[in-house]
Amino acid sequence: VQNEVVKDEL
Amino acid sequence: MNIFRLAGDMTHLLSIIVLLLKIYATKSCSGISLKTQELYALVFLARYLDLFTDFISVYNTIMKVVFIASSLAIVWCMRLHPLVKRSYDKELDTFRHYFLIGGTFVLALVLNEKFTLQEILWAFSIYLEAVAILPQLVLLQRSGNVDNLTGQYVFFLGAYRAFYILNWIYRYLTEPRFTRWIACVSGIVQTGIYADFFYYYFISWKNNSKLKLPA
Repeated sequence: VQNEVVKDEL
Repeated sequence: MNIFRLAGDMTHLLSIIVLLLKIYATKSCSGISLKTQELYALVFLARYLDLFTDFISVYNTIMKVVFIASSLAIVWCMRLHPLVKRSYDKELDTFRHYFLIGGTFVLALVLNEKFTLQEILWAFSIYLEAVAILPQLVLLQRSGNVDNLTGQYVFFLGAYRAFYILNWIYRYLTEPRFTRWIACVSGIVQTGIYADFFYYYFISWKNNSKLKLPA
């Protein structure tokens, strides 16, 4: 599964 | 986390502190656009939906809570605080910001990373943040002279996204699969909108004169 681009920015 | 992003977040936090200071110290919100503050509250509420579902880091969670709480506090202050709301320039703050909300929401429906509610709202918050400052800039042009704290508030708000652009360049160069086109393009547009303000802000700082935006 394509790993979700985690939204780590504010 | 890199230095550019940390500088960006701190500058963003500083802009909110300057605004709270101005409202608290002068008990006045003259020169501040309520519409821009409402748009920012909407940006944070739409973007930080994952506050309770995805835990990134303590820093990330604390900053999200601070941004949501402060933007709602400012809107509450300008709408309901008996003393502050009297100084709101209602007749000058006439930008039709509902068009900004509608336009950016439609754009988010078309341009998003995935057609899911959370992704559409995230893209909406990114697009809306890019144009949220417009009512404030229009209000500054109409109200002529800009008081120092308001000028500094807008300056820090513009500077924070400029730091984020450096952060995206840094991450693009150092992280193999980093692509954040929606935030990147929108962030460049957002910083561009401040360009003329930065120019007049620099001129006023160089000549040590009062900041005046041409009508």
